[in-house]
Amino acid sequence: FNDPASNLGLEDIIRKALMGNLEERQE
Amino acid sequence: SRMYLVCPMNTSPQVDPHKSGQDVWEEFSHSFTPAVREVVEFAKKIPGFRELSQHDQVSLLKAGTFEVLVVRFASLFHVKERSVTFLGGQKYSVDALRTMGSGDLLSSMFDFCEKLMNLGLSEEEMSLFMAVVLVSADRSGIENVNSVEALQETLIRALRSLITRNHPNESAIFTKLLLKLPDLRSLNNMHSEQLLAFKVH
Repeated sequence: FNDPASNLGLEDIIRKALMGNLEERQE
Repeated sequence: SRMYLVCPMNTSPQVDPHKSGQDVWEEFSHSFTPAVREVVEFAKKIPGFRELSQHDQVSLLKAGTFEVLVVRFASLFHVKERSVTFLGGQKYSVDALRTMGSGDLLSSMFDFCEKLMNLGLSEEEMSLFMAVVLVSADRSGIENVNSVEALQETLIRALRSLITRNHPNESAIFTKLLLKLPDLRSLNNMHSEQLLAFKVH
């Protein structure tokens, strides 16, 4: 419970939304 | 005892008493997800944000999304008529929301939004301010503080120059805007506590 953003699924939404361009960067 | 979800990011504060906690949460999550995605898209457009490490991009967004949303949706809080428009489009009076259990967070949100709207900022100024809110080197878990700090300084300089250019006779606006940053932090903390209480409940 020390990290509400992770517990509430926010991190997952953020990672998925970021993923597209993060993959571009890794290429 | 009837449960309410008095967050304007929710479609409506009414919660179907027949739904399980998990279902209620999923429905709520479904309603705020597009707004969170919007913040991520906004972040991607901040010059220099994509150059930060993946870890720091995620950390900044995790810590700052709520604060960016408060600024972005400040216009949902109607100070004069003391009401709030929920994302479903329905308006609720502060008194009605109070009977549903809203407390200090709602009053603090009203104070904040009133002061922010009174500054009369343009859309461009608001966007740059949201970028400054998001790129804060003192968020927890940042691994490359120097890079975030450098980007934060660039954004603050750009905000100062934009405000000075647009409001040459109101030099206090920039200072007032920077003083909003700690106010947003405290709203963020209050909000986290309420989410936690909701989750525990």
